[in-house]
Amino acid sequence: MVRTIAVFNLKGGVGKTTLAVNLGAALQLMGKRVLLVDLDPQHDLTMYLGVNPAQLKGVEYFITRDLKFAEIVRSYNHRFDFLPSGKKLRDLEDLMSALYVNYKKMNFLIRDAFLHIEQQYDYIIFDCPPAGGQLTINALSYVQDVFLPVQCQFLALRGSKKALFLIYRVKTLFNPALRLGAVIPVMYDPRNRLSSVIVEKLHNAYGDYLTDTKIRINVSLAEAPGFGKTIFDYKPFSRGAQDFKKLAREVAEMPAGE
Amino acid sequence: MVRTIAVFNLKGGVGKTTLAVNLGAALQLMGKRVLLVDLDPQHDLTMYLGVNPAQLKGVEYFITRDLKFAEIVRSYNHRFDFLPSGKKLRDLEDLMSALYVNYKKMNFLIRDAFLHIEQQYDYIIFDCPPAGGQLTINALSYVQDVFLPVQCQFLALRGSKKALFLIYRVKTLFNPALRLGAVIPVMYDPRNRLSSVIVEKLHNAYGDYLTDTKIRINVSLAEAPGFGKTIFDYKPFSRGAQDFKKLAREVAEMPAGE
Ligand SMILES: Nc1ncnc2c1ncn2[C@@H]1O[C@H](COP(=O)(O)OP(=O)(O)OP(=O)(O)O)[C@@H](O)[C@H]1O
Ligand SMILES: Nc1ncnc2c1ncn2[C@@H]1O[C@H](COP(=O)(O)OP(=O)(O)OP(=O)(O)O)[C@@H](O)[C@H]1O
Ligand SMILES: [Mg+2]
Ligand SMILES: [Mg+2]
Repeated sequence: MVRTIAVFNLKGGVGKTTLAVNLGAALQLMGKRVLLVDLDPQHDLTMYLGVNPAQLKGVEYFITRDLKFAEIVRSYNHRFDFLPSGKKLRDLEDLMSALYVNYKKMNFLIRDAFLHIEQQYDYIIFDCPPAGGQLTINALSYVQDVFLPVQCQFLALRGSKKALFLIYRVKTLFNPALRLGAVIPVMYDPRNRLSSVIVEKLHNAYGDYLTDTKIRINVSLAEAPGFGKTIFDYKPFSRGAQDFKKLAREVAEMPAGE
Repeated sequence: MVRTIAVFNLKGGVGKTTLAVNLGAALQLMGKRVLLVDLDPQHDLTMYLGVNPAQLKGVEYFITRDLKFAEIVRSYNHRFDFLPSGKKLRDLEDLMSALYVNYKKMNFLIRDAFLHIEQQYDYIIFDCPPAGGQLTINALSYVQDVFLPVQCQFLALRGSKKALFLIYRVKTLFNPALRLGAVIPVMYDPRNRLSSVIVEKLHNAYGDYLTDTKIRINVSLAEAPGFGKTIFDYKPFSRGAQDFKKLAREVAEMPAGE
């Protein structure tokens, strides 16, 4: 039974792509079949894995059914699979926004495409752009779980309120099975009090949604993309590798949605 | 002769608001008359200075000329002034986007409002949202200089290309006086090689636009907003305080635009 996850937060630069890549990689190292999907017209996930998005026919061609899944999907070192995003993803989003006014069915394009291939995997993880636009709404209209990475900084709580409201709206309007799967404290700095104060506030606000695992600040996580590698291929003994391994175990043990 | 500056970058979480607040504060400590403008519907600058945006009639009421400048402007401890952003700023942006199709003059609302009060200050610094929407275009249609903070991370260069293109478009269409004033390396980590590699790349790409001052990563900068203070009132001897003082001197020595 596949688990479909959208890594989502309206705020920029909080660590969504880093989470999607390394959590996916860690799950694969536990033996799971994993598919990562780059849903960001900025192609960060695509580039983090060392792929050049120029001249690339990416996930946008699968969503529109122009090309078959097998013609677009790639393998990261024969470990996990991923759908890169190409230059046309931006155009697709603009088109969806323009058509949405007239054709509400625009928000099920992703669902209709992925229903055909989801059974090939144990986990499908969508890396969303930092926006509540059509691509994000499409992903939220399909997935079961939202993973919300929250930076351990001032205003962390406030930033996530809008994200929660969007999840609620999509759940009510389009996808009753959608739920907040996990809130993950990221860029946690054990050396300073601010981080632990923020985690405490997150705990009061989110209770059991908050993962026990905190992804600590670790420069190796920032360096790995420069080599087109996951943290496990770049620095397997780093804090970043340890934390994502721990998070993957925690995720695998979560009770799945109905 | 006032210097008008937009702190701008399409990427989220790179340090725009932190820069606007602490550079502004540092310039005031050099004796300059400074006005900060919160142009982000997320109100980060407003909250960084300890102001609650709920029930607040903010900069949006000045842009629409509903209220006078004196009715909205606030003072930070009798040092610099600032225009907070209130709840209606989001509505104003939506309205501007809707009207823009028909009324191109929508992008001079900020210019028309600020021309009346700019002579009261030496520096007016706009904190922009991480987006190229109507508010940002309005700010860019008015200011002389764009300050682009760039995080010392993988993909730093790539992220700034779109920002540069937007600056170029606004300069060509609406504001010939606009120019890139400075590219500022931020969140520089002296302990790891990645930062200096990125700075080198930034230097090759931006040459003299790149400031000599790099804003180092310093948790005091992240903690100060929790107390509603600038770095100088929170931890005046911290690295963050030193770096922003240095940046302010560098900025003050820049030749002003014509
Ligand atoms: N735990 C961490 N420790 C150190 N650096 C990190 C960590 N997590 C992420 N980073 C770095 O922070 C930056 C932002 O991360 P990332 O791209 O994953 O965020 P994002 O939320 O996907 O951003 P965007 O909103 O632009 O898509 C990157 O340079 C990344 O390498
Ligand atoms: N030099 C620094 N050292 C440590 N933390 C920093 C530094 N600069 C900024 N931060 C922290 O990084 C986070 C993002 O900074 P900031 O809010 O200034 O970015 P921004 O670009 O304005 O974000 P947004 O796009 O959401 O407006 C904040 O928690 C801030 O305190
Ligand atoms: Mg990302
Ligand atoms: Mg900001």
